[in-house]
Amino acid sequence: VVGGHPGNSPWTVSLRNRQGQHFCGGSLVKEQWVLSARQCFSSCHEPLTGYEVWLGTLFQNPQPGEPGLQQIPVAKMVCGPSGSQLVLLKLKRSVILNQRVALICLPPGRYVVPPGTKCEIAGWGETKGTSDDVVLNVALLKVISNQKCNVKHRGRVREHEMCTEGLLVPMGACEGDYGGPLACFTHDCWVLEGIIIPNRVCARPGWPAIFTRVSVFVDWIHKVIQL
Amino acid sequence: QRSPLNDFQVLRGTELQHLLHAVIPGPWQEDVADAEECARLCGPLLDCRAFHYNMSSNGCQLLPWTQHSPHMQLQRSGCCDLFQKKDYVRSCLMDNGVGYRGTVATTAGGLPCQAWRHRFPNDHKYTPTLRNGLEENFCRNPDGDPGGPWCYTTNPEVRFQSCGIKSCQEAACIWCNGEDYRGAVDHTESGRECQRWDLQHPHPHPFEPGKFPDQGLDDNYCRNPDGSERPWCYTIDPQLEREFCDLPHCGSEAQPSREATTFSCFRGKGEGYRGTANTTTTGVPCQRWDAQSPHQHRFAPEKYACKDLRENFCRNPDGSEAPWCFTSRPGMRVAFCYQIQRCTDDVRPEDCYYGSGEQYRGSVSKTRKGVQCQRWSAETPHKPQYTPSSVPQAQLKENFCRNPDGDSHGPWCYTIDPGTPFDYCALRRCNDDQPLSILDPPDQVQFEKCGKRVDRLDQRRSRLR
Repeated sequence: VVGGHPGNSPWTVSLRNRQGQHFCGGSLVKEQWVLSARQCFSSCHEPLTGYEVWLGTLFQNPQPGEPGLQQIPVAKMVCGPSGSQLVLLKLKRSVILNQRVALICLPPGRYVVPPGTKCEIAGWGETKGTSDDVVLNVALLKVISNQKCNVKHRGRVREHEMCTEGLLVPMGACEGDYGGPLACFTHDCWVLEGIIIPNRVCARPGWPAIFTRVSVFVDWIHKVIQL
Repeated sequence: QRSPLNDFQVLRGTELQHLLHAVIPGPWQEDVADAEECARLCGPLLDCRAFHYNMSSNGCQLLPWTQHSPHMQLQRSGCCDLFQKKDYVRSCLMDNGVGYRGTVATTAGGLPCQAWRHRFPNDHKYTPTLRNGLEENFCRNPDGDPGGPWCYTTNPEVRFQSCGIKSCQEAACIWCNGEDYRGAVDHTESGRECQRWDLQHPHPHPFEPGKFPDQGLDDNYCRNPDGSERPWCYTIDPQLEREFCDLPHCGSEAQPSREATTFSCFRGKGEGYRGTANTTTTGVPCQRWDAQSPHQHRFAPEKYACKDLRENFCRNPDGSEAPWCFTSRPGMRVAFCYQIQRCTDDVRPEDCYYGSGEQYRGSVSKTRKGVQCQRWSAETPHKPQYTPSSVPQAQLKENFCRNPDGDSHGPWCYTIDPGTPFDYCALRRCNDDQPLSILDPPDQVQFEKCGKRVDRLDQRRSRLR
C-alpha cells in the first residue's frame, strides 16, 4: 500500500507460496474461506500443495512461534465467474477467530456503495518507501461513481467493478496487495465491498483505482460455500 | 554430517510383499528413533537390502529383498515407507560400478551372462559371496574394471564382455536449465555428496519434498526446484551449503517447451510467455536482463537460453507465479507483470442466453472449462440440491446447462469432476440482451444489515480494533 500507514485489519490474510513468500493478499469471509484475486494464481486447477494463508499477525515476515500467528494450508481453489477476477480459497481447517482474526461481512447482492463512502484498503505489498513495509499497511480511500471513474478511464470500467478517488498524493494498493480487501464501514460493521485487482498503474496521482465489486458476486460466493 | 539414509532410495506409502506365503519377513524393531536409525541398522548388514519404516509406530523391519528380487511386488501402504539400498535399485552406475547390485544380465553385445556360480562354458576364479554380490548371472564389477560391470558369457567363443551399463552421469541429460531432470546423480561437480531433500541437516532449507510434489525432490538427487541455471543440491559438507551438479546437456536446440508459447497473454505461470511487455503492473520500466544495475542478479540471458531473457521483457525464468522482471527503480528489486492478461482457459461459448438464463432451454452440457456436466437426475459425483422433481419449472433435463436457482452469472451445472461441484457453462449473453444495470436500478439495493453483526460489546472493541 502506497501512501498508507501501519494499521490493523483482522480479516486481511497473507497468501504464501511454497517457499513461504508473501505473494498476494486475501479477505477472510468465512472461517474456512478466503476471497482473493484470480491474477494471484497461475490457473484454476493448479495443485496448491504447499500454499498457505497466514493470519493473526501484522508482520509481513512473522517469526515462527509469534503469538497469534495462524498458518493454514490451502485445500482447494474455486475460480469465480468469468470476468470476475476472483477466486475463493478453501482452507484445510477453520481459522480461530479472536482479537487478531475476524471475519468481514459480505454486502447484500447487487449493493452499490454510495459515492463518497470512506473505505479502507490493507496489505503487505509495495509501499514505494512511503511507509514501514515490514508491517501491514492501511489507507483510507473515498468511493466515486462508475460514471465519474469512466471519465478518466474512458469507459473501460464495467459495472462489476468499482472505483475510489484518485488523490493528488500517491495513495493506493500496489504490487503484493492484490487480492486484499477494500472494506467500508457501514452500519457499525466493516463490509467487504471491493477486491484489490492489478491496475494498469498503482497509486498514480489523480487516477481513480479500480476494484472488483464484491456485491455482484455475493450469490456465487454463497453458492460455493454452500455447495 | 552424512546421513545413513543417503544410501537408500525411498518409496513413500509403499510396502514390499512376498508372493510366496511361506516366506516370512523379519521381525519389526519397535521404538527406533527415526528412519535414519533404521538405515544405520540396515546399512552395514550384507543381507539387508531394504527396510520398511512405520512412521506412526516408529518401527522398522529389515528386509533381505528389494522390489527386483524374485516373487516380490510393491503395494500401496497406509503405514509404511519402503527404503531400498540404492545399489540394488539404481539402474545406472556411480563411479565404475563396483557397488552395482542391479539385475542387468546381458552384455553390451547382447549375449546372455553366465551364472557366477557356474564354471562352464567359461571357467573363472570368482566365488559368489554376500560381500562381492556375484549373484545369479547379473553384471558385476568384482575387479573394479574401469569399463564398469561385466560378466562371463554363455558363449564359449566370448569369454567375458562389458554390459555397457551407463553411468548415472550420462544416463540422463538436461534440457535448458534442467528443471525436468529426474536422474540419479547425487554428487556435486566437486564430488561432494548431496544432502537429502527430506532432511534439514546439515543445511536447513525451504524445499520440503511434500511442498513441491512436482519438483521430484527424491532422496538426495540433483534437482532444480528454484529456476537456477542448472540442477544442484545442498551438500553434506557443513562448509558448503549448495553446489551445482555436473550433468551433460541434451543438445543445443531448445527443449520442447513445457508451456505453450504465447505472446499477447500468459497461460499458467507464464513460463511460455514471449511477448514484449516490459513494465511492471504498476508501470515501472523493467531493467534489461543483460544489465546488472540497479539490481545485480543471476539471470544472465546466456545461462537461460531457453527462457528468452531478451531486452527488458517480462519473463518467468524461475517458475514464479507469473511473468516478472527486475525493475529500473533501485528501491524495488522485482515485480510481477500482472498487467499482461491471462489467456482465458475458457472454451469457446457454444450458445447464448438472455437475462440470467433462467429460461435457457438449449442443450449445451459442458462447463466453461470444457468439463462434462453431471446429469441432473444423478447423485454422483455430486448430490444435487436441485433435481428435475424438486424444481420442475426449471426443466432440468439430461445434463443440459440450466439455471434453477436464478444465479445471476448464468446457466450452470454440476460437473462430473469430483473436485468441482458446479461451474458455469460454455455460454455467453446474447448480443441483443440488455441486462438491467445495477448502477441505476429503480430500486437501489438498500443495506439493512451486515452479514455478521458482532454483539454490542464486541462492536465497541471491533470499532476500536
